[in-house]
Parts: sequence; C-alpha cells; structure tokens
Amino acid sequence: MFLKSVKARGFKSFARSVEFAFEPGITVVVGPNGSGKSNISDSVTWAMGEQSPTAVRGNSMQDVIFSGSDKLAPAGMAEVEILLDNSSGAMPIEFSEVLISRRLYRDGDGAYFINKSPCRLIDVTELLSDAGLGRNTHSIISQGKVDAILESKPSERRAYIEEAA
Amino acid sequence: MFLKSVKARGFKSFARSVEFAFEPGITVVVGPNGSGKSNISDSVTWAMGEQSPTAVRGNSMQDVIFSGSDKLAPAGMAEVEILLDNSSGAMPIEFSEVLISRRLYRDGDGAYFINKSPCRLIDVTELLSDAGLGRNTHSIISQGKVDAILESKPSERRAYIEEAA
Amino acid sequence: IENSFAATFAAVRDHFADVIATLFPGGEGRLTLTREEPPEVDEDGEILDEGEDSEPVAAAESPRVERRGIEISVKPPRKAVRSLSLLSGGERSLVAIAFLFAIFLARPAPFYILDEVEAALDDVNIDRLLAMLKRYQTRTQFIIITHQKRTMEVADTLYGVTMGPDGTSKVLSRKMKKDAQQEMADEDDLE
Amino acid sequence: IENSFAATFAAVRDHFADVIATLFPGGEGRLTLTREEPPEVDEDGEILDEGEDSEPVAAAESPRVERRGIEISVKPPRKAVRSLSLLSGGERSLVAIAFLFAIFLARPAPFYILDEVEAALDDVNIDRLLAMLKRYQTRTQFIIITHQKRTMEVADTLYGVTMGPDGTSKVLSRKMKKDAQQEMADEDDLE
Ligand SMILES: Nc1ncnc2c1ncn2[C@@H]1O[C@H](COP(=O)(O)OP(=O)(O)OP(=O)(O)O)[C@@H](O)[C@H]1O
Ligand SMILES: Nc1ncnc2c1ncn2[C@@H]1O[C@H](COP(=O)(O)OP(=O)(O)OP(=O)(O)O)[C@@H](O)[C@H]1O
Ligand SMILES: [Mg+2]
Ligand SMILES: [Mg+2]
Repeated sequence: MFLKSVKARGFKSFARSVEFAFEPGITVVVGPNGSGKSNISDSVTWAMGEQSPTAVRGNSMQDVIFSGSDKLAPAGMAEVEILLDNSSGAMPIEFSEVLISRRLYRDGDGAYFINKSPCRLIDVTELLSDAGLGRNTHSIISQGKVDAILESKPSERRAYIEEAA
Repeated sequence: MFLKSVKARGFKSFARSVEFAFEPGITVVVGPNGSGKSNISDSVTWAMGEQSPTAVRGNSMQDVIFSGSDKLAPAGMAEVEILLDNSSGAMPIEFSEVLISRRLYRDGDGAYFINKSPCRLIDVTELLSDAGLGRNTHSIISQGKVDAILESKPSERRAYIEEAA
Repeated sequence: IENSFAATFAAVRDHFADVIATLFPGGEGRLTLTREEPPEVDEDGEILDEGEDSEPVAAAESPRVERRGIEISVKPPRKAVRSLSLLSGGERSLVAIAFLFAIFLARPAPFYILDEVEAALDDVNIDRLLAMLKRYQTRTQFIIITHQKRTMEVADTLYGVTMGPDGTSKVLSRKMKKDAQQEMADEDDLE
Repeated sequence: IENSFAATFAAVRDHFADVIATLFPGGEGRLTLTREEPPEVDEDGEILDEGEDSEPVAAAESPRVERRGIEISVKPPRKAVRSLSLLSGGERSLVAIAFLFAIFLARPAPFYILDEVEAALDDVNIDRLLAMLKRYQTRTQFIIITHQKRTMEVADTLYGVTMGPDGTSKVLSRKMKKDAQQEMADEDDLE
C-alpha cells in the first residue's frame, strides 16, 4: 500500500487544481521558501480527517480555503483528494485503489467521500486506521515538529504505541 | 563596545577551562551536532544573570554544572566570565574593560563579580541595561527560537520596544 | 488490549535501541515504562523524575501496565546520560527520529511525510539518516520536503514547487531518478 | 516614559518596513499598535483580532498608548496579507529576523549571538540575510552559530568546536578571514 496521488484545489496556496503523482520509494519535494511545500503535507493531514485548525497552521478551519492573491479572488471551497493504492488489500474494501476526498465551503459546510461516495468522518478515520494510518501513527511529521515527541510527557508518548498496537 | 571574550569552566560540556576571544565584525562558530556550540550562547546568557533554568535548557539551574562523562567526574562548580570592551564608555564605569563573572556551586550557592569584585545580581543587570543589554533586547537568539516573537501576544511584544526605549 | 500493548512496546523498545546505535554509533538508547504512581511535579508542574531514576519495569511483569507512560533515555557516545532537555538541537532531532523509526519498524505505516526533519543536522548525521531511509525504502514510501542538497540526491522522484506570478503554488517538474542527477545542478534556480 | 516609548516605536516601525522590503523584495511589512480595549478571545483564549482589522493608530495621537500591544502584519510579494500562522517556516524566520533587526537599527545592542537562525531559509534568503549582516557589521558585533557553508563564507573569524574523546567540548581552531577561505574546503572534517 502507498500514497499514489494528492490532488488539491482551492486548498491554501493551490488556487487552481494541482496534482502530485507519487511512486513507492523516496520522493523528495524542493522549492523556495513560501512556495507551498508544507501546504502539500497539510493537505494530506486535512484530507485524512484532521479536526484541529492549528494542526494545519490556521486559526480557524476556513483558513485552509484559498483566500486570494494580488491577482486572484478568494476561492469558495477547498478540496483535497488522496488516492491510496490498495492492491495489497490492507484496507477492508474491495477496491484496488481508495480515493478519500474532503471538501470545505466558506460557510463552514464540509463533506467527506470514499471513492466518490459521500460518507462521514468516522468512515474515513476507521478505514485509515485499518491501514495503519491512525491519528497517532505520526506518519506525517510537520515542519519544526520533529522533536515534539521529546516535549510530550511520558503518558502522552504511550498513545504512540497504543495506536500502533 | 563589543564582547571581547568568554571563558567557561565546569559549565555544561566545558569541563576544563576554555576561552573564546572575539573580534568586532562577524564571528562564525561551526562544529558537529552536540559539540558545544549552543552551550557557548547559554554561557553568555547565564553570565548576564539569567534566572530561569529553561532559558539555558535545564530543569534546574544546577544542570549547567558539568555533570561528568565516561572519563571525567562531575565538576563541583560552574563559572563563566564575559569580558566587554568599554573603551567607548557606554557603561557607567571608569574601566576600559568590564569583566562580568558568575559562579554556581553544587549546593546551590551562587556568586556574581564585576571586575573580580563580588557584587549582587542587580548590579550586573543594571550595568548591562545601561549598555543596551537588558533582558529584552533579544541580543541572544537561542537555537530554534528565532520565531518566538511571532508566537508571543501583541502585549508581550511591547516589552521588546520598552526595553530598547 | 494489554497483551497487544505489551507486545508492541517490547518490539518498539528493541528497535529503538538498534536505531539509536545506528544514529549514535557508540551510544545507547532505552525506552522504559514509568512507575505506577503519578510523577512528582515541581511548582511549575514540570515532571521531576524524568530520566535515570525510574527503574525499568519489564512490560510483561506488571498487570497494571495500562497506565504507564514511556520514558526515553539516551546516552550519546562518550557522554553521560542526561535529561533530554540538555541534548543539542541535532541530538534531539536524532532521538525523535529514532523513536519514530522504532515505531515504524514495529508497525509500518503505508507512507511517511517528513517535512525538513533534518534541518538541525550536520552533514554526517544527515548521511546517517539518509542511509536509514534508503535501507527501508522498500518497506514503505517516504515523501521528504527539504532544502538540503544531500537529501535531494537520494530521491527516486524529485518534485519542484514554486510560487507563480499570480501568488499561487505551481508544480514545476517531476524528474525520475535517471534525470535527477542532471537537474540537481540546476536546482539553484528552484531555490 | 511615554514619549520615549512612542519615539522608539515609531523608529522601530519605520525600520521594520525597510527591513521587510529588503528581505521580501516586493513585499510590505507593518507594525501597528493594537486598540485600547483588551482583544476578544475565543474559547481557547486565542486572540481573535490578530491581523488586518485593527486600525493603525498613530503612536503620538493617543495618551493611553502605554497599554497597547504591537501587531505585526506582512504581505509577501504577490500574496495577500494573512495571519502570521499561515506563513511558511522560512517566511516566519524572515519576519522574526526583520523585527529584531528593526529594533537593532533603532537601538543597537553591543553584540548579537544568533544560533542557527537561518536553518529554515533557502539559499536565496540566506544570501539576503548575510548581505544585511555584512551591511551592519561595522555597527555591532555578530556571533553566528551555523551549519550552513554560505554563512561560514562571510566570517571575519571562524571558530571550530568539537567533542573530545573525553566527552567534553574542545575549541579546535580560530582562523582569521585570510585563512578562512582555505580552511573552508576542509570544513567537512569538522562536520
Ligand atoms: N488560505 C490560503 N490562501 C492562500 N495562500 C495561503 C493560504 N494559506 C497559506 N497560504 C500561503 O502559503 C504559503 C506557505 O506555504 P508553505 O508553508 O507550504 O511554504 P513552504 O514551501 O513550506 O516554505 P518553507 O520552505 O519556508 O517552509 C504562505 O506564503 C501563505 O501565504
Ligand atoms: N551539565 C552538563 N554537563 C556535561 N555535558 C552537558 C551538560 N549540559 C549539556 N551537556 C552536553 O552538551 C551537549 C550539547 O551541546 P550543544 O547544545 O551546545 O551542542 P551544539 O554544538 O549546539 O549542537 P547542534 O549542532 O546539534 O545544535 C549535549 O550533548 C549534552 O550532553
Ligand atoms: Mg515549509
Ligand atoms: Mg546547537
């Protein structure tokens, strides 16, 4: 199982739709300061069901919606789609690929989809957890947060192991 | 006015006495991870009268005393001396150089000195403040703390300006 | 639930010792379960007993394992074990990376996204981290965001992102390994 | 006390705009004093009104200046002004550096110690920071701790520190500018 692609539209600095196709192995992402690299990582965290705005560096969740630039008007919606390869059958779903999508509108309405069918947040998080991608697997290390584990108390570190158990 | 030298003994990883002589202009300090570069910056912060252990990355202030290695026994005392050039007369003291020293013993006893004469902490902080080196001038930016100013609230940022005023 | 926690903890603990030995040649790392009673705290609420004096408890021994926390202690080569807060910036990154790799080795996730995790590392330690990524790249997928040239060199696929004249992010290019070497020389244009 | 705060604030404000223009060519930076009443807070106690909507108040106008805080707002080139939390890692470092330099320019301290302040910056922004350090090196003393080769190149004096076989720090060498170029090539031994 691996992350096959990420598509983002109206999400942070991705005003128009962009797609990243990933392969197994090592992919390296480079670019100048402020170009949008960490926004890719935020987009995956968000599509996986993240509920805390600070986890994607915002004050409110609407901060993830493209808010305009010198030349472009703000977007009305943010959407991210992550495609997971499931040929190994790790996720208990009979498809060889699983597309997880999330949308957020300016008015606060949000929606989740699995393979384009509307679902609830809990469906997304349960599916991911079966695949070893729960909230505490820490498979996404945000910028500047690598040593957060050292700052946490011993009882908080326990959650890392419990999630993996 | 500038920092002419820093001498540290029994302070953190400086078990034996080391001295850094500095010149005006730009001095760059390099070395592998864990070699003791940030400990130099901590030694200056400490000698200037720092009272919070966390500001020098410790849990208690005794953490600054060399606590031994595979080969060496722990030290009984930490001492740092910083020599400031005063040929411009910025500090209201009739010497052309000002030596500020601080000591801490294992039992918690501490001592401050100005030009080798014992003094109180308040004497050190007042002398430094006259020279534009108060606690809030932020003339020492610790590792990983460069954007701390952005995390602080507007009212806390005011202290930066007040100190400089 | 308890058995699976105890088993996972034991696996993570063993991997942690191995990974620390790889990242800190000559050093040692240990994960232990804290004692049962809540830790003493000082007036700021800081835990007083983080570190050496908590006696390691074999996970399987105690039925009350469920409320125990995890303590991390590391002895860098030639140095004494000290509180984690006294470690250097680079040492802290390495210890945190070792903990995360220990969990990965016990229970791999399908992919990992690492955003400038090597920013505090010197070249020698960047190379040690990269060697580890290469060793495990057949077991999981790594997506690494970086400014370090050394890290770019281990890429199978290299993506460039830039800010366009309209103030929005553009995906510049995507190179497979065989062209990546040539493009590396032009990387400075991206930066 | 009020006059000197107002005067210092005005000087820092002007310098901040200049430094931001240098570090973000085409961008704009502004320091403003917050409104008089305490800011609205949300349920976590986070200030709600950080950003655009606090009307800038000329420092000299209001006698009650003494309780006002300072808000920072930055517009990177081609982008809209957004909350500081949405800036990138490198952009945040630059804004923080700009604020500190603005204070330095208004009221210089005798020396500055900067510990890996450029860790999050790309090469272009490291060069902008170094250009600024070189411009002001006759006005104050800079002591810079770094792993970046580009930063080593601007040194008048270069110090090497290493960990000895006995687990304690040793000062390896101190090179004056004229030898530093040659030593640079050997720098990898230190790292
Ligand atoms: N809602 C939004 N709408 C438009 N742009 C946004 C939004 N949220 C964030 N941004 C922009 O995204 C940029 C930050 O991108 P990101 O953090 O991904 O940069 P980066 O490539 O990781 O840079 P660095 O190398 O400095 O870490 C900021 O300049 C910010 O203005
Ligand atoms: N009281 C002490 N006694 C002995 N050694 C200490 C003491 N306090 C800290 N140290 C040691 O100092 C080392 C950290 O040094 P420092 O933080 O200065 O490294 P650095 O050169 O800045 O490294 P980096 O490049 O990773 O930031 C640690 O390895 C720690 O063991
Ligand atoms: Mg980033
Ligand atoms: Mg350091």
